[in-house]
Amino acid sequence: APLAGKDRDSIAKDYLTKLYGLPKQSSPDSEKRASSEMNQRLKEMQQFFRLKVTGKLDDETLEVMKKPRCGVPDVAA
Amino acid sequence: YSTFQGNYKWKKHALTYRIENYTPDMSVAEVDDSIKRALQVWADVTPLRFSRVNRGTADIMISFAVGDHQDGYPFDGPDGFLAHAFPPFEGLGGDAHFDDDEKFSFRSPEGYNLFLVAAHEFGHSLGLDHSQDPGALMFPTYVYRDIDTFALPKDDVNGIQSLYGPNPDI
Repeated sequence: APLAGKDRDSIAKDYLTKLYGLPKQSSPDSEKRASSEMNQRLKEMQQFFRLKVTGKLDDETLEVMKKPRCGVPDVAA
Repeated sequence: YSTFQGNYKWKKHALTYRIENYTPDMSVAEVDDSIKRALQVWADVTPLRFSRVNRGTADIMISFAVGDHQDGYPFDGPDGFLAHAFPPFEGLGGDAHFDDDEKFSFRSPEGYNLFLVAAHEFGHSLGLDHSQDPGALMFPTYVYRDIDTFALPKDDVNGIQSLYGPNPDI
């Protein structure tokens, strides 16, 4: 079944936090900064997997995030 | 291919490994064989040689664990993260951990083939980072390959030989 927007976001946040250095928490007043951070990390991930680099969470990007994989981060920790 | 930032590599060619525990998914002999062959993949193309120890601390400590196993990188239940390994350095360096919430297999394409997962993780244990080449063993996502005809892809051979050079016996 298609995932709801919130589930998609939470999958993406979890993936980017663990593998692309997205900061874990952001205060409510820094929503804009958090969104820009998320776009940046999404771009890095899309670039790594040679996907279309948009900084947006599209279906193709989400599919890659759901694949079984190694837990070592793709960017230097 | 890519190597870890900071030039992590073993300063010696004779490395030891120890299997600390076993997954219930496979027999002890199957796990032993999968691990041995996964290390041999890298030994075939480099001067690195691996010998097994059954006690004490080995360069590459191998274990099966679930959830938070106290290394700062908790596993996440079935699917998702299958395993992880640390680049070469003292202590935790080189160690490989496998998520025992996965179903590992010996020869079958069902579940996750332990030989393939381990061969990837040992690439990290020796100093390779993830490759962006989708055909490389060091590509981050799991793909089943026929293990009877498995040959280390060229990208991985180039990567590991950039760290240790070629196998002098060939």
